[in-house]
Amino acid sequence: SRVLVIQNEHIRASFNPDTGLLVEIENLDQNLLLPVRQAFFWYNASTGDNVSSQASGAYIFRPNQQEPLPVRHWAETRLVKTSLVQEVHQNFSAWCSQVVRLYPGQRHLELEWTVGPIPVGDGWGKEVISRFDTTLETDGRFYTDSNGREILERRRDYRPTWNFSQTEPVAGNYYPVNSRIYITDGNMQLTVLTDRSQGGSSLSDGSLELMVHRRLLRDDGRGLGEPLQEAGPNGQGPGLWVRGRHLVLLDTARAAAAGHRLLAEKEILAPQIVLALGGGAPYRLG
Amino acid sequence: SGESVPLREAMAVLQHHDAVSGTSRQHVADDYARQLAEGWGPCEVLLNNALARLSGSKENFTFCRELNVSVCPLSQTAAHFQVTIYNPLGRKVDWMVRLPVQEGVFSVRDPNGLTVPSEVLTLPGSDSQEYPPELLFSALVPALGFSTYSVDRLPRQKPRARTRRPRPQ
Repeated sequence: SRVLVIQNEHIRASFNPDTGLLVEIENLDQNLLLPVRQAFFWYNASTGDNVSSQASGAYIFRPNQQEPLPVRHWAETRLVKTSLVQEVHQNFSAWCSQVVRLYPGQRHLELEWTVGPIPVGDGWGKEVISRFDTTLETDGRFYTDSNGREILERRRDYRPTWNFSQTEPVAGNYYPVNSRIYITDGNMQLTVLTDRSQGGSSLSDGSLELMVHRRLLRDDGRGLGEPLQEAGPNGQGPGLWVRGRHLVLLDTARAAAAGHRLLAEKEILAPQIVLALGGGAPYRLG
Repeated sequence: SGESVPLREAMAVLQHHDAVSGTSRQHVADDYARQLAEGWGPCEVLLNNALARLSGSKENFTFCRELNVSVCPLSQTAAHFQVTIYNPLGRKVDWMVRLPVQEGVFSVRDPNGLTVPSEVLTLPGSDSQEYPPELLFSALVPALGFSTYSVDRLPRQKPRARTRRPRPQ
């Protein structure tokens, strides 16, 4: 089909039918439309260079170049539409896939990514990111939370309390993301909630990225003495699969906080499911 | 009897040592995983006891730890089962329940015995090992409480033989 769209009463997400990538999110309640290109990339881990012998490792994130490499420029897609759910399944490679999902009544887009085992047969350590590129004019600013409490403004190549000279243009702009990261132009806000702590940044205006997985072949020399291979019990395995979710909200800057705070509560205190065959004996204390 | 102390202690050890950041040697990370798993066992018993007391029925509850990768032996084999959903949030929530099942038709009833809309999602052209069919239904759960839904796999209907009516001459 030339049209690849999933939509409920609140949100519409459009995909490029040729590449299978997310290209647009629309908030139908607020009549907001934002071009958003989302895809997976990886940074080639540094093993040290002539400036510094520092390798990327468990403690240190140090890519060997500023631009990450795309996992693939397009994704094989499959579309599922039923009355209870709409999903676009995107397969980027043998080790990277994603399901973009919308349930009825939901005000956010759910991106469930599956990454791994990261191949390292080429001898390169890899640090995999999910990146959202938008047209928002963000003036070098983005926002991350600190344990879901205070949202802090982060400015690219800047520290608020000293004159800062940036030597690591990627890693030096990465910050912890405990539950959410967002970018805004003052009118519109794109927020991404995470289901676990991750590293995140905005390395160019309108862009937002989160590191979802990494597998490294060198130790960073900070005392661990072992590369971050994620190899399994005997250190020789194929690496780990990771599955997680990013919840994406598009809203006005004014209304965004109410939306992401309520949604984050619902995610962190998510319902717990327990199964039973039934027919158990009546039980009363005592 | 169940208890939550081993899980709390395991969590304390993990948090103290920053265990999720990847900054431990692999054999140490494996030991963190072992401590968590050993702590979780008696916690499940504790939850069983609490649910039995709250629901007034003593069940052999099953916790599907691999639901995130669509693996749950009970829902994938049983023809009838109950799904108890506990909501720890201070307001009621609507939650889409997804459970891996065998292919077929299912009936889902809410705590009042009323049938709720449900469907079995299969990914066309996919391997059922990798993408098992999933039963979806929306559950309404009260604040700081739980709801129990009943799931029945309906027997496959046999195709009925049709008798041809004689045409009037």
